[in-house]
Amino acid sequence: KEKHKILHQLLQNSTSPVDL
Amino acid sequence: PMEADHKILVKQIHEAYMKNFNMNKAKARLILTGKTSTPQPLIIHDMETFQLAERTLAVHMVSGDYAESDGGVGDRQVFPAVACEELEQREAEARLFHCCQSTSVETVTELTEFAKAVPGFQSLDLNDQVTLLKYGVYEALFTLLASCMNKDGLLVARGGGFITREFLKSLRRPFGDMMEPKFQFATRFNALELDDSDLALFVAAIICCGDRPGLVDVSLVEQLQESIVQALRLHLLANHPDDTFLFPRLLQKLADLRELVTEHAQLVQEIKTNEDTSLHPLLQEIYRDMY
Repeated sequence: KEKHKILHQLLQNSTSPVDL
Repeated sequence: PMEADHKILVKQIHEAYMKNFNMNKAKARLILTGKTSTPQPLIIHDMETFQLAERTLAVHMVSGDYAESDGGVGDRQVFPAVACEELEQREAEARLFHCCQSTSVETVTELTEFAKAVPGFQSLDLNDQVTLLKYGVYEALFTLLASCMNKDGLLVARGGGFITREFLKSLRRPFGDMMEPKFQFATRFNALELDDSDLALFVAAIICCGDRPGLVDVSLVEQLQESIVQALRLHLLANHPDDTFLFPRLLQKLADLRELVTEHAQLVQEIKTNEDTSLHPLLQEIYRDMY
């Protein structure tokens, strides 16, 4: 899960690319 | 009832596509053929016009510096022996590479939202959703990129710029090798003359693919893939009645896309190893242990 932290985050909530 | 089911799925996927992607083929074609009331895109054909584009299209071409503590693209000490002009060129190439990354990150975000809106996707195991995105986003990205390309160049910055194929080709290795295979793919792919409704289903089929490495529940993903592929087949028959072989020809493109992504991942790896530049954390996640 740690390896794909941002993908998990994107899937679980809407994150704007600016916040990444 | 099956006929009705596929029509509903086609509609839902097409709507999700139109809602989540900032650029689509219809919009891109209007700009590329000059049939739009918006200003003509700024043509980027050399370093000078690239720098002009960086200033005028700043909002959408803004490039983050993802450098870690090992020095960023602006670290002049890395090239002590390189003449000033060449240094400027190298820096511009690195900035261009970062612009490409920003666009990729934005598209991956759009693709994620699109995938979430595909009926059934969110019912999959979360780890499988991650796996499908990890392996699917670049294939999807190069499919969408084809919509923004013609034989002479590529629409960038939300249609505000047009970067010529010759300029991209003229960049120093390995940057100069980056886009040419995508143009070659786009020429063949665009010859199929798909519209946005076809593309929406094709992109959904790319993402919901049952043979990605490491899937937990393969059969559930296969079921989802089957319903999308069937919807695509029926939709193509209805939408392109004169082209009966379009569906098998389109399925063949999936193999081309896989090859394109493998080649691209190798180039990115080469850039990461040999160039003083950095990779966005989201893209790092996708490339890590990919193939």
